[in-house]
Amino acid sequence: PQNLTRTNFEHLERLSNRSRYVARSCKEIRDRYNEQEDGLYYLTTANGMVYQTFCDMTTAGGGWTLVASVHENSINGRCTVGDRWSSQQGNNLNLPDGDGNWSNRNTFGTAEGATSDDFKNPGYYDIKAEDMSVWHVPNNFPLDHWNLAAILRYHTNNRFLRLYGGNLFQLFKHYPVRYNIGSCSNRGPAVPIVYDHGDRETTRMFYGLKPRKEFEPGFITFRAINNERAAMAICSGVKPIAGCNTEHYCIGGGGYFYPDQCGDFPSFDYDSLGMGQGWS
Amino acid sequence: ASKEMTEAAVLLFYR
Repeated sequence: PQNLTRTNFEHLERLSNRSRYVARSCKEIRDRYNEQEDGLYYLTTANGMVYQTFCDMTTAGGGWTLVASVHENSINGRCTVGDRWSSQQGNNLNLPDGDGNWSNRNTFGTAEGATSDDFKNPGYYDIKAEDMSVWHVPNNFPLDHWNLAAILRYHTNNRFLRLYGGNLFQLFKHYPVRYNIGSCSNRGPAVPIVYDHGDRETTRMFYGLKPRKEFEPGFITFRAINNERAAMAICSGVKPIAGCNTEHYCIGGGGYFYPDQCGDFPSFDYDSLGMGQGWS
Repeated sequence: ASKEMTEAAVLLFYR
């Protein structure tokens, strides 16, 4: 501390004050302690497990708790190491749930590292929430640049999570992310979104040329299923409406995708990477 | 999907 400048010390002091808050979510910290600054905070689960995560205290009234990040470490991988949100056991018919991380209490990664690798904290299964927000942030950006760097940010505002147990852990218990759980028509809920950065048209343009005929932007959709009966967890920003080739625009999954599209961003690279040609 | 989408992490928040 002796070599800290005065300003720096004040900042550190304020940060250390945050460690005194006891709350189960960023919303509680905002409501109970009137904290208005984005940044890292400590939270506690019902059983008293302490963890640190990022709080968005500014978007649409603030109080948003970061609970997970889905990061594609290798677009060429096929359910290989790093594909925690589908499977790390290869494309395996005998493992329909893959790693099962959408509906278990496993945690991994760190808040500061959430744009460099997958992240999941106890808030994912512990917090009872009403709405979700989603940020698409370019890989490897540091935490204090996330908001500005994000290519897409939106949130729901109709408290839909109340209908599905209050969090994604419970929602995906109702709608398992499992190969062969059903057909394309057995899709989970699609919820309208409010944009914080970007709009329906920018959302559309982020996905491939061919997928644009298959979805309607302006929604977040859970547990889509494609033609080959593979399940995906989240279609971010869109609602599938036709075609059922959801592996090109929905993320996460179970443990098997026919013929060979397994992975966290299942078949986003079908027509190789580039300027959105074909299905890519 | 576009390069931007493929090379961006998807951060999920609750409130």
